[in-house]
Amino acid sequence: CPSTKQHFAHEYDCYGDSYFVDTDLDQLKEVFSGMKSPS
Amino acid sequence: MYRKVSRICLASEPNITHFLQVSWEKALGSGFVIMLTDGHSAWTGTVSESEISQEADDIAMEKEKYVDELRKALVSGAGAADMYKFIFSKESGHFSFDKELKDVSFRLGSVTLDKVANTAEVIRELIGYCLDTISENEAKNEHLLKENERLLRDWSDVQGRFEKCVSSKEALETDLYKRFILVLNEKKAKIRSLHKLLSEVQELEKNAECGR
Amino acid sequence: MYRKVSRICLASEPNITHFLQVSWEKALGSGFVIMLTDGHSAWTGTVSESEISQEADDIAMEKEKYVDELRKALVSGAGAADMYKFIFSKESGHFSFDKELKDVSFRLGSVTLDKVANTAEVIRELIGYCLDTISENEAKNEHLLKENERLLRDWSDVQGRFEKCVSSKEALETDLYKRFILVLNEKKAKIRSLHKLLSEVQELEKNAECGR
Repeated sequence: CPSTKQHFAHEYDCYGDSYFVDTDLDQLKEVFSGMKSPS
Repeated sequence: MYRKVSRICLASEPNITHFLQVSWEKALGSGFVIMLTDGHSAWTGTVSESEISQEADDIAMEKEKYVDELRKALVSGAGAADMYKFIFSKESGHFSFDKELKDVSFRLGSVTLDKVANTAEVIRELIGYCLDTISENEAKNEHLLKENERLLRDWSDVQGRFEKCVSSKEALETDLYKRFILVLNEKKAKIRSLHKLLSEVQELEKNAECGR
Repeated sequence: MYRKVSRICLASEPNITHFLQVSWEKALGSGFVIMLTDGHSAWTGTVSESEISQEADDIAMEKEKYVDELRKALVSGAGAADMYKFIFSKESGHFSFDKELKDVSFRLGSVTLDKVANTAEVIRELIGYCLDTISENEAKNEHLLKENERLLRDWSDVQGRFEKCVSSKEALETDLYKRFILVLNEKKAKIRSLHKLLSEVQELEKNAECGR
């Protein structure tokens, strides 16, 4: 729903990485693996 | 020029090893020279290309197949004892060789050999050829051994570099992630502090509005 | 059992190649058997360990060095023609070999050889030994060639994997940086938008203050 969408847009970037919470190796690997090939 | 020397046993003298030397130019089927020796005497004879063709016709065999049979009987050496029978008459010089199958044997070929006058020279030449062949083979082997050692060193070198590459690739990945995490978390700390500041300013503004 | 056959020329018959076969058990210095043949006749003799030691003493040479000289003269083959002179008397059976230096030659050793009764058998055995050695060398050669091919394939395989690793390492680095840049730029965009929002709120607050 719009409010959930707005919440996630506020909390996370379009790649699923949190704006506010520090990342670690596992989380960053997960973010990268979810991204389409940049090339 | 091709040459092959092999051991044979004559049907008439099964306990005495004889040596059969066959030499030919380009192809065995174009004709060859036979030399037979018992280490004391030597006999030699020639089989021409037309004689080979004639013999193939006589036994109703395709020439190519017949030459192959000749090769197996006279040149191959190994196995000749089991499958081929060699008959030689020192008096007439008639040399023949039969192929032996299960219960039947058939004449594969024959040639008349002439006794060599200077046997010692022929035997010296034969021994000399053997020694030269031994030397050549030893040199080839030496070369191949060196090649093998070089290839092993090269393989070992590339294997080492490959393993290093795999390790360094893993190390690179780990290192990059560490750096990325540091930089990203710096940015997130900045975002958190800006967000907190914004919230405080917005709160202050709200309170001021209420006061007004 | 070790054996070596080599060509020699006798001083008395320089145009006729002779063959010298030397055979020994564990070490040449422990004694050896000599067989000399011209392809027609053969002579054989034994040199014992004590005779070797005695000869070394007689020419005032350390035994080990003397045995080394014997090896070069009688076993090595190549170069023997230039540096060594072989003398043989068929009548007495006396066989000797001298080492020839610049302008001087000295007797290295000698042995009395007995004429072999059954020369044909000895020559057959010699030719047979040569053929066996040729076969062994050819088999070794075959094996070394196969090893060679295998090593080349292995090297080629590892080289391919190494090259792939280098490429994939470069690709990994590029890929990770690209992904990192995208995620980092998202954070930077967020920071910019927070800064902008903060400025706007602070501007509004300032205007409100002025209005009041």
